[in-house]
Amino acid sequence: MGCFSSKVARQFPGHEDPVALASQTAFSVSEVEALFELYKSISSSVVDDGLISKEEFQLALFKNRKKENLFANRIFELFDVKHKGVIDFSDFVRSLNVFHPNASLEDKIDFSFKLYDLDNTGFIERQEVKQMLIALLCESEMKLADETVEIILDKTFLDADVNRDGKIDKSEWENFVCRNPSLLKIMTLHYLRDITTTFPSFVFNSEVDEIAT
Amino acid sequence: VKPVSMNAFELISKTQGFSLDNLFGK
Repeated sequence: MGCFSSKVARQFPGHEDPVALASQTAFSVSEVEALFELYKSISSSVVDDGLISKEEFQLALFKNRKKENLFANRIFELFDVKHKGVIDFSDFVRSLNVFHPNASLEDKIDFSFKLYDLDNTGFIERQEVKQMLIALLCESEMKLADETVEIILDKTFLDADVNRDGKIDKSEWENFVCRNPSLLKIMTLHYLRDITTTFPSFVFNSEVDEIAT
Repeated sequence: VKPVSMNAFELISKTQGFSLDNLFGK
């Protein structure tokens, strides 16, 4: 097993022991191993270097490696926990963990806050929301007049920015999503519950002697 | 639903153009 593990570690930089990863996340050991099957497939789709590049991430999401999408770019940046421009396996598991149906609400709120805090200032600022909104409206070919976008932003900040300082802080965001729970829908991926049945081949490539479920 | 009746974040979710489910080949 030692030889196999070191070979895996060599081929997949950032690969951590599945038992350790399972102990730090909502995933079982079997689920971490099933995620590794998925990871192997995505990380070898363009360059077989054991890491997920932005291009490979885009290819997995859009079946098109050149597709640019501001929201997808932001998710890639947040998955790239070590800021290396690539997602290694431990980043992949820890990031997907936030989307697990059993992950804490606090983690989901925290991740969603970072998603919209494009410039990492610790606040969701009006111009960040506007930038994302305009980019996505263009991509979706939905035409809205500038005035309409401003009305939507005015209403949103009137509701969310309780202290009226022009930006949404973490506690205002918590309060806002509690009043608008549909905003957290994108933070839960139900497929993560069935990941072992989606990628059953993990059983043949298991690194652990006894699969803990 | 009219866009103007949504808050900005709802509109972003609705126009994001993909789902992370796609990662699983779904």
